[in-house]
Amino acid sequence: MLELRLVQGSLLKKVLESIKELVNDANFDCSSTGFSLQAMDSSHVALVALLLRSEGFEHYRCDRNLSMGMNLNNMAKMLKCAGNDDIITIKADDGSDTVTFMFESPTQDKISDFEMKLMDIDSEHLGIPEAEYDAIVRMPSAEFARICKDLSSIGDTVVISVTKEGVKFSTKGDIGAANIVCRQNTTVDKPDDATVIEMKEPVSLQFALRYTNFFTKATPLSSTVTISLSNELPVVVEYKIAEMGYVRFYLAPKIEE
Amino acid sequence: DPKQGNILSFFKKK
Repeated sequence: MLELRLVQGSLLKKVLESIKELVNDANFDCSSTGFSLQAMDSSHVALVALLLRSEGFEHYRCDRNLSMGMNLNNMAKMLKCAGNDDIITIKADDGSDTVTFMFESPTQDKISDFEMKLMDIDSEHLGIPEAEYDAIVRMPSAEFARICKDLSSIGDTVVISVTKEGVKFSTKGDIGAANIVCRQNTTVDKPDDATVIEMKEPVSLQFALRYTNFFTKATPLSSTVTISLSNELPVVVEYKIAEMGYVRFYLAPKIEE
Repeated sequence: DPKQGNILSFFKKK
């Protein structure tokens, strides 16, 4: 028996909107730790890791570990039917081939339930090694989204370079080239508006903008984004989910042949 | 042009 009650149901709606274009089908894993997911896109270029910790739910009952295969597009369709202020409860019985999403309006005058068919998905978990990153950039998530969008109108790939000067996003295309440099800036009114750069080693990596643009669909989840880079490792683009956990996107770099 | 890397060459199956 599984019953997870999330008062801020809009968080789950935003999570689905942030990953449904990158991943088609995925297993949601439920354990005493929380509600989580790890999945790759169909070309195995990017990986998404989601964690919603059990403490973040108003009620969290998970009698035994359960893995539920879902089509994310279909799940997003159902969650779109929940109001932004609704409380969402996820329910499943042991051995059932369906999951139920229950939506309660804040005043309890409208209660809906949507039953979705589960699917069998063969997926193996990947071990993500703990890494010490050469550079970690924290910046406003809207700024990162803007940069990815702007650069993708010029080129297909972005080179992200961190030096002591700041973080530089560069692209080249048929019509020309573009460079955007963001310097560390902590003298802001709101801490979330800061750009903070921690650098151990200079790093420069090239990525496909098609994927970074998928990641920025998570912008509504968090006002800041953390980009962790090491030479010759996948970049980690992390959006924290207030009080609950995170969505992390890992993207394999482009490699010189 | 640089070649697109693959996640499976960085992270191994458990």
